[in-house]
Amino acid sequence: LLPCEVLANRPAPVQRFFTPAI
Amino acid sequence: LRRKVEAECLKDASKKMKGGLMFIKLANPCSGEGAIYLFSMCLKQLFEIKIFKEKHHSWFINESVQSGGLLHFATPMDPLFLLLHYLIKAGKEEKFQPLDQVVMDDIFPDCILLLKVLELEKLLHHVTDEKEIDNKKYYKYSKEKTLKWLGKKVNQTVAALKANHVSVGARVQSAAFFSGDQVSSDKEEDYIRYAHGLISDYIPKELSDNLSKY
Amino acid sequence: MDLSELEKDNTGRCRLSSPVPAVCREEPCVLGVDEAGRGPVLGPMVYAICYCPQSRLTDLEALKVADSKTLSENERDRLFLKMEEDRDFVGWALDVLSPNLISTSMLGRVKYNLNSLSHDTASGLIQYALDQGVNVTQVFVDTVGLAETYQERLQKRFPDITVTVKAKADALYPVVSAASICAKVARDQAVKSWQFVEKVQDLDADYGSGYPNDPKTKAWLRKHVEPVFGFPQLVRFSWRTAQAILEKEAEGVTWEDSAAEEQEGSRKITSYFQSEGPQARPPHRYFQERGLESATAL
Repeated sequence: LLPCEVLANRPAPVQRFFTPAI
Repeated sequence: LRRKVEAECLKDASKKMKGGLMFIKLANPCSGEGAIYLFSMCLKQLFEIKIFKEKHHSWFINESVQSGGLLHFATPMDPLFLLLHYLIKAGKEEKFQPLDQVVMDDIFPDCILLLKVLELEKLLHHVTDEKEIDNKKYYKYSKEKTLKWLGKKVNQTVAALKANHVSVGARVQSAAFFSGDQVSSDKEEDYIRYAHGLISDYIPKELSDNLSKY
Repeated sequence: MDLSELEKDNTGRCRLSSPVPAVCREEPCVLGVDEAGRGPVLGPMVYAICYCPQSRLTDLEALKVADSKTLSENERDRLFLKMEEDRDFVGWALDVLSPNLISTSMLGRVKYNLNSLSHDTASGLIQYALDQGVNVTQVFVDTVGLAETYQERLQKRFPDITVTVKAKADALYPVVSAASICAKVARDQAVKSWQFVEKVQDLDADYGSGYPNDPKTKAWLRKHVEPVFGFPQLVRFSWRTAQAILEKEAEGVTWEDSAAEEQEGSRKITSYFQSEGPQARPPHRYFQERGLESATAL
């Protein structure tokens, strides 16, 4: 759940660009 | 293409039937308008659905992004709050009636599921007077009993607010920015007022006013 | 040059330095400051200092560390190696500022602009030399922003040192040119061996010089822009070139404090005149404070 709104519903390369961390 | 993430038992139709989970629309006991609830046939339990809906959120769901960032919560809820809606309406006729003639609603026909909740009879003792004729039970709404029952709810809620360190004092811009110590300075009366307000989200306005006097 | 620390994590900043030559702790030393990679839209910006005893300035000049801008990349690498060989009287240190650090500083809520970042990095490196025990008596700095204000600020910070801030200092003072060579060698190597933390497929590393007007760089940016994530972190998101491409190619994003909020606020005034349903009582503050509302549809 992101603290911002991406104004689109679309495919996105999440695995490649987003590394969740605590 | 809107995407959702939901529990397996909800997603898969067959599992959903087996688990007896159904999303139903019932009259919101405070406003009388339609609201979504979840009913579990096997648990014979009612759940309220609340949406976490704050601006500027979105989801990453697997390899996609989903705007809106909504989050649905299912919370167990005392079905009496919803039954009250019908009992009060029928109570105006000032006579004892069988439950299946009271809990009827052509706008929200799923309300009959409320008659399947666990230990329904025990629950009804809190808010109705009853009579038994030829092994059939007849109920009449009792305002006194209901206020007493709601009084207990307020006390339980006060205890829960304290146990969960919910700040009930002067309005803070968001509970998230709250430092715990101020909670201790909240007065008992603030807790009771806050608990009354919270419960008033689940009962009609008139009953809320009566409860406030009570 | 061993940039392995940067390769481990290229999203922050990292400091590299040579050992301090013993003679630099005894004799009065001259120190030069310069940077590399200030203009490019991608890759790190590197700040470097180079120092040697006053008495050995001619030896440093003999290394032909003339104005580093006139040197080719190979010549710079060769000269850097020679300085490494002469480590008995030449010392250096550098700060590698990653593109991510630059972007997040410039785009943060509290703006920390490139000039301030540069000035603070330069002062930090001079302080580092002093902390290492180098007997610095003179400093020459290539200017960033107004030479006078910059000189004043540095002189105030280091009152016991004679500070000279000048434009084109790398063409005037060999010790600044030597610093510039260290910075450029580090930056070229960092860009060449950049470890993409994004597992970006079909990634060609042919991004040219990184300068915004380099057609290769512009083509590379356009090819690698991703509508949701923007660019790999090699790119400085705070650069106009990058922002222009994002505005055209990427999805919009709104944040809690984004400008759109004000505009939304104005709309709220009008909404007073639209009754929100006769007696629709707002949800209790317990729910309002947590952004929770009843679900009327799934």
